[in-house]
Amino acid sequence: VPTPADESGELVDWLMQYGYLPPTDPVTGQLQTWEAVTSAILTMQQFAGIAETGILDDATLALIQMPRCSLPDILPSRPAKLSTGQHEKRQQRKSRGRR
Amino acid sequence: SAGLAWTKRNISWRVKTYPRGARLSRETMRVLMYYALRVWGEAAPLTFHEVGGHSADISVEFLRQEHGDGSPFDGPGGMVAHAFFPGDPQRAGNVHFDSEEDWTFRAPDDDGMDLFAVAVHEFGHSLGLTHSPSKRSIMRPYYQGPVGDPLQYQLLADDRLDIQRLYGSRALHSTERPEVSTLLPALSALPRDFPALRSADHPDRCSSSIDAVTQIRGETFFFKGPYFWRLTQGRHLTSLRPALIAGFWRGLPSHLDKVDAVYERPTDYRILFFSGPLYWVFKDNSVEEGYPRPVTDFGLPRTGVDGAFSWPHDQKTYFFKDGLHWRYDEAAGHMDKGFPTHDTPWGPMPSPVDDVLSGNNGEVYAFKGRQYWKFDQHSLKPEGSYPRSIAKDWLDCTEEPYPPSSAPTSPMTGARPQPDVRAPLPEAEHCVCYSTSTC
Repeated sequence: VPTPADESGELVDWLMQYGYLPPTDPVTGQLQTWEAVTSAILTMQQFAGIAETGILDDATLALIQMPRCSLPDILPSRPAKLSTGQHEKRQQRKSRGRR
Repeated sequence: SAGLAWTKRNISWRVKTYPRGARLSRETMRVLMYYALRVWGEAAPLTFHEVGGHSADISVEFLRQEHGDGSPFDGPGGMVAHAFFPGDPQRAGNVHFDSEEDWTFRAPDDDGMDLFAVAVHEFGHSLGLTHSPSKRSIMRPYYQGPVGDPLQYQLLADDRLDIQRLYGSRALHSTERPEVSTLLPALSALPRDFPALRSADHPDRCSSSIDAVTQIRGETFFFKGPYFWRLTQGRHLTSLRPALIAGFWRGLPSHLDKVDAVYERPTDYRILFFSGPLYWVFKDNSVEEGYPRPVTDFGLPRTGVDGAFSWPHDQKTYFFKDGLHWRYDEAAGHMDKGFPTHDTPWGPMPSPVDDVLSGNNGEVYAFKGRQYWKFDQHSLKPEGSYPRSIAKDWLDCTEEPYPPSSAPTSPMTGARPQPDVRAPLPEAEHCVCYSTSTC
């Protein structure tokens, strides 16, 4: 799996810090895939309202060097509450006997 | 929004710590926080009131680098501030500013970080709003420079709608202002000192006894004659000169000679002034309708009181007069049974006392003449190195009031006062800087 170039490490850290990339798995040490990084850059560019190039261009570089609030832009999604119908289906599945 | 909001609409706030060596004065920072909260209170039916002590809903701190919340700061630039959402179980209401930033106010765009702009953004988080992709939103995550005069600043439509989705809308009449209670001076008056004084007829703080002392919103006020001195939450005298009581608390008679006691009512943060047979109730700096009223409303003697204070330990208010004391239940609205009595929980206390004050941690201070005693919050006994000089410990007077050889003994313990290295060392803030050019 292609990994980000070393010089982009700072970018990856920034994207993780502000919620555009999930944190790396501390157990496996799995690096972010380049596809994921590119996708995150696109999301970040869209959020910031700059040209969506998917690469670390001048405008994106300028943006990540700007002073900012340290809270993430994309909050980790919380488990959605199940609707009544979904809940009933799960209960039915649980109560079915094994073959 | 983050999907969570405060369930209450009456939200307390305080600035807990300030940056060292900042170019803005503490007073300026507090005023800017007040105006930043007012921005949100103008759009939504939220009431903000400043409090002292440790239990504010929104607690503002200036911190640096790693500070224990998992979001370390990184020095100038980069991450400048953060705040936690109302749904955060441990950190809700915490608002942190990087103390290593160069916080400014009314400075050019590229000169430091505009504290008001950042504070409005962070308070948005404290109330439940997340970052916005809108380029004009105050909730955009990137610092966009100053946003103009805090007195005139208003939320843009999108931000207004976002906060109203969480809390509903505030229908204001054109002359109404949202309620953000505080005792701060007007922003336009900041560079100047507190109310102007007539010539030099005011009392000398270093040689005077005091009539009353109180803590309001965490600040300490000493009253003498028609004047008062004010100390910040960090016990810094805001001005060496006293200000006129009636000039600051609008509604007291201008000919008022003195006040006997003042205290902040814990149930609604109203401020009560006692002078002779009368008392007044203030909401911030303005008197409430229907006052003054006789002190007999409380079940007190018509001659008035020597002192009064509210004790956070039991949420009761204690009144003192001629060696007697009463205990008033603010929630029930009546005196407790068994009072008045000579035996105070704090003993022995000087009698008659000029006034009594409670500190943030429940410790109690009794003032008489030019001296004060401190009573431990646990044992309720006077601490050994007291009495000490009011002027020296509280009012920024440097001279030794008593030569060591003639130091008086305590009327209670018989002990001579000893130096106490734990005592506060007041510093005076004499100037307010708005930019490097005027500092």
